Amino acid sequence: YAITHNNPRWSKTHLTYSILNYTPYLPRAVVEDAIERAFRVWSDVTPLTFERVFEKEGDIVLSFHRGDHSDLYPFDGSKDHFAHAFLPAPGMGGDVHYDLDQKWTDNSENFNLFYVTAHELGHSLGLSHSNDEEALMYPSYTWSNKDFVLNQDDINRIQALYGPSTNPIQSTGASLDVCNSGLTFDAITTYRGEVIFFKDRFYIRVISFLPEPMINMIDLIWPTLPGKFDAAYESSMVDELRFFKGSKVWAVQEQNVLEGFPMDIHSYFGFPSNVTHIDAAVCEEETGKTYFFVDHMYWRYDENTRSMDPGYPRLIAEDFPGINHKVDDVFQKEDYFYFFYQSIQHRFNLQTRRIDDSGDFSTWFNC
Amino acid sequence: FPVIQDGLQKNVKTVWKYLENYYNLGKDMQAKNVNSKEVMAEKLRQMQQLFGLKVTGNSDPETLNAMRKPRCGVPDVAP
Repeated sequence: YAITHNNPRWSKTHLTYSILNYTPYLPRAVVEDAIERAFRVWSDVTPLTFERVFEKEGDIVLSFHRGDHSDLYPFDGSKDHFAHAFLPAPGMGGDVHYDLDQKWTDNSENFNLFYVTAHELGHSLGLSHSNDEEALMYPSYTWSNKDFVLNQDDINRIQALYGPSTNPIQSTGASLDVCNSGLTFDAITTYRGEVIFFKDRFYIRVISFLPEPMINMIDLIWPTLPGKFDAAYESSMVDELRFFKGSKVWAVQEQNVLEGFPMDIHSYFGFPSNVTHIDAAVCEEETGKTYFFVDHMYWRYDENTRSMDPGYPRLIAEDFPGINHKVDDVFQKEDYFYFFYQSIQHRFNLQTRRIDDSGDFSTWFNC
Repeated sequence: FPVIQDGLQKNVKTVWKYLENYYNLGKDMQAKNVNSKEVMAEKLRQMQQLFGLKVTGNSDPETLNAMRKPRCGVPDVAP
C-alpha cells in the first residue's frame, strides 16, 4: 500500500533515541519502559537496533507538547489527535510528539503509551498507514489489553524496508507453525466433536474431515476473551465451553460469552482461596465429572450437582499413574484422556487406568 | 455539501476537519474551477478504501463512526 511517497527509510540500522520530557500521568520509569518495549516491537523483526542516549539528541526524539508546538500539527487536548510522528529524515525526522494534555496510561484505559508509541515509531521508521484492520499501523488505534503481537502486515512492510531480523527467533505474527516440535499450547479442549488447540492469540481447529487444521485468531470468534488462556474444557451436557485465565472463568456458547462472566473460580466452582489458577481441565462426558489439574493436585467437580466432590484435592500421580508431573493441557477423546506436558502427550486409558501411549502431538496436525 | 446525507451541522464539521487533517482536503479545494462536490466525494472514497469501508463517496454512518475513533495524527495521504 504505497502511500508514503518514495519510501523514506533510515540508511543505518543502529539508531539512537532520546526522551526530551515526560507526561505527568505516569512515573518516569513507566514511560521509559513503555518506550523501550515499543522500540523492541520493531527491533524484534528487523536488523534495526535502538540505543537510548542522554547527553545529546537522538536520531528519534520523543517529547510531550501542549497545543500548538510549531510543527503544523497542533494538539488541542481532545481525543481527535493526540500523537504524531515524522518520517525518517535529519532534524525533526523520526521524532514522536505526544499531547501533554492527554491522559496516558500503561493499562487498558485510553490511551496506552506503549501501544501509541509502537504505532508512531512505525512512522518514524518509514511506514505509512495500513488498510489491514488488525495491523498496528491501521490509522485508528485498536489497542486492547491483550498480549501484543505484531501483525503479519506490519512485519511484511517493515521488512520490505529493512529486511528480516538477524535474530533466529522470529515473531510469528499472524502465522503459527503447528509442526514446530518445540510448540506448547496454552489450552486444549474438544467442542462438538472437534479438538481446538489454543496458543497466544490463535486457535487451531482440528476437524476430522479436513486434511489440515484451521488456524486463525481467537478474536474472530470471541473478541472479548483474553488470549493466552491457562485452561479450557467443554461441558457438553450444557453445550458450553469454559475458559480459564488466572482466577477467572468465562463460559461461552458458540460465539456468545454468557452473561455475568468472567466469574471468579472460587465463587463459581468453590475452589479454596489459595488456588490462583487452573493448569488444565477436562469433563468426562459419561460421568459429568470435571477434573481440574492444579500443580500436582487435582479436584473433581460434579457438573450435575454443580459442586465439588468431597475428598479433594488428591495427588494426580496417585489416581493417574504415570502422570508424575504438572499437567499443561488435557482433553478427552473416546476412552482416553490426552495429557499434555510441555511438548509431550500421554494417552491415558480410562478403562485400564494406565498410560498406553506417549509421543509428540504432531500427529493431530498431520505433520 | 450535497454528499452529506444526514445534514447535521456537527457531522459536516467532523467530515470536513477529518478530510482536511488527514486527506489534504483544504489544499485541493483552493485550486480554481474545482468541482467541490467531486473533490469531497473523492477524498471520502480514499478514506473509505483505506479503512476497508464500503466505498460510497458519501459520509454514511459507518464512515462517520470510523472518523470518530481515536487515531494517529499523521495524515493518511501525505501532501
